[in-house]
Amino acid sequence: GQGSGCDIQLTEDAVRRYLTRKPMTTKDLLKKFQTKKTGLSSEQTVNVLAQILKKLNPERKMINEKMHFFLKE
Amino acid sequence: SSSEADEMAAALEAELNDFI
Repeated sequence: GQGSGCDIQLTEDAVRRYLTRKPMTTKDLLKKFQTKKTGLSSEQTVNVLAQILKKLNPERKMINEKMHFFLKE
Repeated sequence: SSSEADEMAAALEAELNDFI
């Protein structure tokens, strides 16, 4: 990021990039898009992320008994 | 806090459950 005001945006592209890199749980994703970084409310974050995940339709796999999402390149 | 993250993760999973 650049400078102290480095914003993170919750976008389809950003989510796709994370999930292409490695499998992540919903909680992992939420950590990447913390409300204090995106400026969104908790509710907005959940809604937007849900829409993006439905659209991307990532693969799912269980790792350590937790559901992880990932995308093949 | 981590409990807020837990709540958000639960809400997100609930949203996705309709879909999965």
